[in-house]
Amino acid sequence: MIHAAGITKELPLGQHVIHALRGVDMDIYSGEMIGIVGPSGSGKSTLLGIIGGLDTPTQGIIEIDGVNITRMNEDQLTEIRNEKIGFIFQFFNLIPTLTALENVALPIQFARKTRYQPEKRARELLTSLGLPDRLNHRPAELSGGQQQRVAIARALANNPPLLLADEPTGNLDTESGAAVLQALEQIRAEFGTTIVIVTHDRELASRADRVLHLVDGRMVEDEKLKPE
Amino acid sequence: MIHAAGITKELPLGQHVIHALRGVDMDIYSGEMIGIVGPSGSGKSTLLGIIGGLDTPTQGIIEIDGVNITRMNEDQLTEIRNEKIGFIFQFFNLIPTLTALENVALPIQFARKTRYQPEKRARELLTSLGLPDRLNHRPAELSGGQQQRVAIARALANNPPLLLADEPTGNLDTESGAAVLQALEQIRAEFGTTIVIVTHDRELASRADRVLHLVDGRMVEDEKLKPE
Ligand SMILES: Nc1ncnc2c1ncn2[C@@H]1O[C@H](COP(=O)(O)OP(=O)(O)OP(=O)(O)O)[C@@H](O)[C@H]1O
Ligand SMILES: Nc1ncnc2c1ncn2[C@@H]1O[C@H](COP(=O)(O)OP(=O)(O)OP(=O)(O)O)[C@@H](O)[C@H]1O
Ligand SMILES: [Mg+2]
Ligand SMILES: [Mg+2]
Repeated sequence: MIHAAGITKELPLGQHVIHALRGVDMDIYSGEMIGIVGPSGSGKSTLLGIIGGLDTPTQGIIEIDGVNITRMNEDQLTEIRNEKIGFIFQFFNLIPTLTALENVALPIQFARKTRYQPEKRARELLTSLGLPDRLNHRPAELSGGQQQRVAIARALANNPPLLLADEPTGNLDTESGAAVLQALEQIRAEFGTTIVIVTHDRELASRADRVLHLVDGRMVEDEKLKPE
Repeated sequence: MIHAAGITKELPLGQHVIHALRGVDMDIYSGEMIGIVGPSGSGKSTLLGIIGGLDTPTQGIIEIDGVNITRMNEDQLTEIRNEKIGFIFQFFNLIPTLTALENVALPIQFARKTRYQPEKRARELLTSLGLPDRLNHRPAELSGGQQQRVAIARALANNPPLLLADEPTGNLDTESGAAVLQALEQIRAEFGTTIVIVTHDRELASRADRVLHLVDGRMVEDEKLKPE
């Protein structure tokens, strides 16, 4: 599903260059649930953004389903992202002027193949994540963990084959976090979705098939948790 | 240090009213470390904002050090907040155009009694939280957990007698989170700072003297963890 080779990311800052990623190689197979863990600042969000085609590496290639996305232009990337990738951002990136329902319905309205009825699908997803009575709230009228769950619902809107989640439970209590994990496991069981989760939550990481350990921009360990 | 009686908060939304807090009573004594836990959406951030004088209750009173802040005007509140209260926001609220160093130095420059040399104090705090080489980064040039630590350093800048922290470790790995907890315990041991921490992190909550449980806008339990 995902093949990454020699991924480096250099971020110039004033006189310095920050080496956010220093040559990362990674293969993720279709239908796997992968955890990515590592210290704060180790490059997890940067790596996820590159895998998701939201950012380009300084060096290296990324292939999604065998297609090299590293040299694509913005239009091609936008199409791949809309059709194939659901992204849960570390700080949600919800549209502040839209309600929870409108935020989740938006990607469905943009999809080329409209498989779902936008508002109905948005309502179902938000209800399944515990927010049936917050549909008409805008992000500023929601708690931190409620915003996070709207961001999760939005990423699931088009039922993408690849789901990239950056700290999806950071603002959730144990029960809400367990409900999110259960929703992800159910999607994977039903649709074979490939799920990559960056997390500091050990409980969540322990449910992955494999956990990739990132330290200071390098992948230092690929830990298999479950027998194949 | 803090006396809260009958705190309610009603938030009008369209035709409805959201009852974020439904009559909360609470007493917090000087030098205590208090945890506030509860499900996502239960009213923790709303309560913390009212205690910190950033928001007014619909009903009820809040006294800080015996002074009723509920009917103060904005100027009086600003002065109390600058002199007495350090606030760590759930989403940091860093100033995007300032560097990490400038964000932390700012409250020191605003303090009426300048006890510290702003830049020196900011540098020390950021270094103690693991960010010695990120002083000149602006928030957008920092990882999620690095931004969180800048927000913590900023709240500690004037060494306030009362520290209010909303999910201070949500974006931190276990080691960075432990370093934050250690810094808070050290401050309390050295200065007798009163610390109120909203958290979903059970490890962090278990280190408090008492844990207050909030459910659906009500305080349902006041759990003493340590013998007085
Ligand atoms: N401006 C607003 N208008 C209407 N309702 C609001 C507004 N802000 C918050 N709420 C609602 O008030 C309730 C309490 O919100 P609050 O942010 O205090 O919860 P919380 O306990 O901090 O949750 P979390 O753990 O997810 O951060 C939530 O159900 C939320 O939807
Ligand atoms: N625009 C930028 N310019 C310079 N350095 C940056 C920029 N964005 C991020 N960095 C640096 O790159 C490194 C990797 O950041 P990244 O956000 O990927 O970390 P992370 O592993 O997601 O951390 P966290 O767990 O705290 O979210 C960090 O040290 C950060 O300071
Ligand atoms: Mg990150
Ligand atoms: Mg909150």
